[in-house]
Amino acid sequence: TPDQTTKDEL
Amino acid sequence: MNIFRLSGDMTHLMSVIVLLLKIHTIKSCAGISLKTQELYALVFATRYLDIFTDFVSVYNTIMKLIFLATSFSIVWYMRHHKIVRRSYDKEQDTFRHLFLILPCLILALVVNEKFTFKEVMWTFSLYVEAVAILPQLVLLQRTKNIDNLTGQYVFLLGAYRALYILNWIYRYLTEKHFVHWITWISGLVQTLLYADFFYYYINSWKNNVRLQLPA
Repeated sequence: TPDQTTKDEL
Repeated sequence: MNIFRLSGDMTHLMSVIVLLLKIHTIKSCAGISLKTQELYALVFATRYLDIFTDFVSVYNTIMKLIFLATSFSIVWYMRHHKIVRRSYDKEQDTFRHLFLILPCLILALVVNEKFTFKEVMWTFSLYVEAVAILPQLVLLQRTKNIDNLTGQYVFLLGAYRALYILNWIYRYLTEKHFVHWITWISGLVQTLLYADFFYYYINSWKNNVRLQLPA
């Protein structure tokens, strides 16, 4: 999973 | 993914669909701020730079493509469509959004999580999204007549941000060290900008009167 950021959000 | 975020994304999707339907079906963009639409196109263009390099999920990629396509087509409609562009009141939509873009760019260069091009662009897109609604709110206060599609559009946009705040609270509680002040603060500022609109929108809906924003 991508590093724990909010990048997986739109 | 959690229910707050999914419903937030769906509400956001609804807002752009409502807007596209309004513009496409009645061929009118009266009451819509082109400046806000251009800012949103800028937000998606600078936020989704990694759309082809960092794969998160099919859902994520599809939604990014939808937001990019809809935001740019709305700008195209309002600028170049021979019928729609006639209903754009450029005399009223005079917010100088450059005065929003430059401070966001400077702030993104100063306040970011990592000083790389992608990270600065991503942070810049967060700051621009936080203030993107301002030209639209200014236009609504000037034009007085808020048709209900435009009202619904702004309401859905605000609801999407409010749901995202619930999503961050949920993720903070369930995922350890999920702390992202930049995202949270810019998201909170953005949602607060809608607060007074929400107040008048819900009141007008409750008293069943036309939505009037104070001068």
